[in-house]
Amino acid sequence: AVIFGRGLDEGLVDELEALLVTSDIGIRTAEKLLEGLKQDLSKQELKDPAAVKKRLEEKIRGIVAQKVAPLALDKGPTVLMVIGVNGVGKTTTIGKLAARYTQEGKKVVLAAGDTFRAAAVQQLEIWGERAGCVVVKGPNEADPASVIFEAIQKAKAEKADLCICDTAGRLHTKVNLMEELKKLKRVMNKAHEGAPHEVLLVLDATTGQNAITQARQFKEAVEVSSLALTKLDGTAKGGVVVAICDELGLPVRYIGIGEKVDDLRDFNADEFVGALFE
Amino acid sequence: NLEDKLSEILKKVRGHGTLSEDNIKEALRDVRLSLLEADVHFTVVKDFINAVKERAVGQEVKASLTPTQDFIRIVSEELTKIMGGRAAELDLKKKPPVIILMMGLQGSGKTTTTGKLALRLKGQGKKPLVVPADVQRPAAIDQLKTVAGQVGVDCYDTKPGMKAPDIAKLALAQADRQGQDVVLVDTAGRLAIDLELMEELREVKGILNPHYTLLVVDAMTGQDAVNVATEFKNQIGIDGVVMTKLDGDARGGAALSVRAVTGAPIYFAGIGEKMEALEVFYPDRIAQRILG
Ligand SMILES: Nc1nc2c(ncn2[C@@H]2O[C@H](COP(=O)(O)OP(=O)(O)OP(=O)(O)O)[C@@H](O)[C@H]2O)c(=O)[nH]1
Ligand SMILES: Nc1nc2c(ncn2[C@@H]2O[C@H](COP(=O)(O)OP(=O)(O)OP(=O)(O)O)[C@@H](O)[C@H]2O)c(=O)[nH]1
Ligand SMILES: [Mg+2]
Ligand SMILES: [Mg+2]
Repeated sequence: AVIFGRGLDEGLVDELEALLVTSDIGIRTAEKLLEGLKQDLSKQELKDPAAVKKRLEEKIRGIVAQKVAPLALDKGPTVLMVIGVNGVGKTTTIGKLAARYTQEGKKVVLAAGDTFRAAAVQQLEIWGERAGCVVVKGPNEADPASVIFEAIQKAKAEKADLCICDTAGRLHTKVNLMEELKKLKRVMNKAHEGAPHEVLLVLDATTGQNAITQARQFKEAVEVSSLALTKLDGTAKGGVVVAICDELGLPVRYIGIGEKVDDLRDFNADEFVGALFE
Repeated sequence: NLEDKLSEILKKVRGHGTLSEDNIKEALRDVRLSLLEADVHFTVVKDFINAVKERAVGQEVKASLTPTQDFIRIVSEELTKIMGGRAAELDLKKKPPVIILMMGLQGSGKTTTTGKLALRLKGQGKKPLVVPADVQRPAAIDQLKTVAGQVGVDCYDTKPGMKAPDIAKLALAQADRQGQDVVLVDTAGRLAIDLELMEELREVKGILNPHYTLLVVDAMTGQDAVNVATEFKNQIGIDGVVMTKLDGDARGGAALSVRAVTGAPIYFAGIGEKMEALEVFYPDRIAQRILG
């Protein structure tokens, strides 16, 4: 517990710090938030744990409740590019999104843009079957750019509303793979001017402070539009999203709460903050 | 090395010459911040700092002529106590087949690691059988079969619709008949709080009676590492750990948390997506990395 000498009671600071840090908000962000409370609250309020907690919840809610309009499906087709490091839940999230939009009567085309990992295409194909939509794939070890190009062309020809492009998981530290991502973005624009209309970065809620680095690097490489936070059905709180929203202003569109096709929800700031504090 | 890393952190403290109780506090704060930023669990850090503090403010440092060096030595010793001094090795000199069960959260790298481990053991003269016991993830069976083909090892022919415990039984029987001397069983990713899936894992373990039950942990895991390690240890039992995706820039504090909570050796480090990307885990290297 740091410099809260006059103001917050030390026991309360310890308790709040433990709560914030163990939810992966990060020690720096936690300290910044607790420091900020001193400006926001009066001397009396700082002595009242209930008032302090309420103000802290409001502060965090203010940071993560970023305004984002629903995905506009009027771009003939809207192209959604899904990216992120290995194993975070990109392919599964795409399957869930495809099912949601197909159930809403929209025409969806999926691009099997992970041509590298074992059985990645088969995995997306099964999701396509579950969702009831077309999956465009290439031959074994095809260039992901050509698969994505072909998928967008097909989506245009079939007057699809949405084309979701799956990409291979990649660590942001791998320069050549990040360059490939930039190339894929250029190819999408070539296939359909204005594409990709949305770049969705998928983050795993069990990830610690490295998620901030991921968000920074992916944003720098391909201009991320929004985030999906998966595996919130576990014990991890995904608190690292607070620092990401604060620093990069990226909105969280969706959360993943399980492995089944319906386990996708729109991000709700109140629920998210509520879960952090329970 | 570790000492250099700590010296760096304590640079501001060194300027004071002798180590007083005040600048020990400051040094401890810096070490604490560094560990928390590296994703080491809040409580693990608290216990660690207290252990260091107890020794640092005690006679050990007070009477010393080289207090800063002693402080550094204490931190390094306490870290080594948790992480372990040297690399741990799997003991494969057991009556064959040696049975290895892979478990962990969704997406941690189990299937990939199963392939990597099979390749490594093949290189050591073993005849591995990999067993796809994940029957829920789409194309999981395909994934392990493909990987087995890439590394040139036998793969049990799991059919969709089979149940994990039956797969385990049949695969063991096959290894018996065909003479494979290591059996590596890949399982579905699961949450430790998923009662049904943890029960399934217990059942599979009961059938296999594995020599090694390995928890596969993603190096970028944050505070949740303690929950995961504790639950898997209490409910299933952990003989060892594999930490994956260490080729990224995550500091890997989860390694310290998992070690502190389970005491299980971390045998291997996954350092890439290719089948060759598996190496022995070096505790002192990761301790340096965690300190930043
Ligand atoms: N519990 C839970 N599991 C999830 C969720 N989202 C995805 N998963 C699981 O996480 C694992 C990895 O999901 P994938 O969709 O293959 O992840 P990916 O990012 O496409 O992985 P790569 O393509 O290999 O980089 C699978 O076992 C999924 O079922 C979620 O919201 N909750
Ligand atoms: N860069 C890197 N990627 C890895 C490493 N180990 C695994 N991966 C990647 O991480 C992703 C997930 O790996 P999987 O083997 O499918 O993970 P899993 O634990 O079997 O996943 P589930 O079965 O869904 O729980 C894949 O994209 C792998 O290529 C590693 O050490 N480094
Ligand atoms: Mg994928
Ligand atoms: Mg797997």
